[in-house]
Amino acid sequence: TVGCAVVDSNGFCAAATSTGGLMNKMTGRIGDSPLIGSGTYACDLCAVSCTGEGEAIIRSTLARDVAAVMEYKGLALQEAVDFCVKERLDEGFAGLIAVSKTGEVAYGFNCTGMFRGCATEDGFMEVGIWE
Amino acid sequence: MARWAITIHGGAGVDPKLPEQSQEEAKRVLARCLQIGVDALRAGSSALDVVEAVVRELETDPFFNSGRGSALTRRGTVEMEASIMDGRGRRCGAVSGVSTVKNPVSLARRVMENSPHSYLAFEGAEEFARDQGLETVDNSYFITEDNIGMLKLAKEANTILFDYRIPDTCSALAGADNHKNGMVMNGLPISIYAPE
Repeated sequence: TVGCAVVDSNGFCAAATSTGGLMNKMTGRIGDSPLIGSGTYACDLCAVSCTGEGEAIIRSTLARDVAAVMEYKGLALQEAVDFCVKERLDEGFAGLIAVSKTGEVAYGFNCTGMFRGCATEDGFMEVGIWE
Repeated sequence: MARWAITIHGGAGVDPKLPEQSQEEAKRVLARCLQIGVDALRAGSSALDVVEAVVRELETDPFFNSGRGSALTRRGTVEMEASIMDGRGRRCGAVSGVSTVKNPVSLARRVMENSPHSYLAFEGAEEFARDQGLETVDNSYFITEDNIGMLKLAKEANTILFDYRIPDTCSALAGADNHKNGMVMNGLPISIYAPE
């Protein structure tokens, strides 16, 4: 699974996710990536793209939950990401990336590593795999 | 003016034994795709255009599980899915079960912008792609030698893989007393998963 979350110079957010799914999956199986609110979500506050165990991400509506705890609990982006990865996945393993309308980037995962990269207008740029 | 920012991923759940060479290759692909997004944002592109362009690039590179290099079904075929969402107005589009569309994320965007729906799947999605004039290729374009090998390992281990870990030989859990002939998903007996 691959994904991207962006906030542009006008403060507008967008997210996209794309995948081949699970190796050795049944034909006809649908995972979290195409489900808005689970694998992908964007609103005026933030944009989120998730990856990992589809079934866990679907049950937790993981991408929407990041936006929801920002909206209703007033958490900042990284706090919201950490809360959702820690509290919402039950026994599932997943990771997610997110941006906020104020130009922050964040990510979180509870499994071994996540291929990721991020960059901000003030020059920060990072590519990583492990914790 | 707001400050732009971008983040990308190539999937979570990485085999701790991933060879150094593969790690470097992954970082090269990530850095290249990230730069495409940064350059577009510096040029003033919209968030929606940037996420589509970057995910297209990730789909086209065979290193990650999407587009070319997608995971294989138990039949050895590719069925891809994608979604896109514009925070401006919370518009969205999604596709599932596509097997000939070169860039599924672009089809998802067409669903959002040029159809009365937000989600199309399988034959309907394929038909819409042709109506929209999107590039389509034979399913074999998406299949890589690496993934044919991974599917073989997954079948031998009687498991379904959600990540890049190489399946161990028949997982001890696979022998666990669970129904569904010992099928394992994500290294756990499938019986622990509530029916999808």
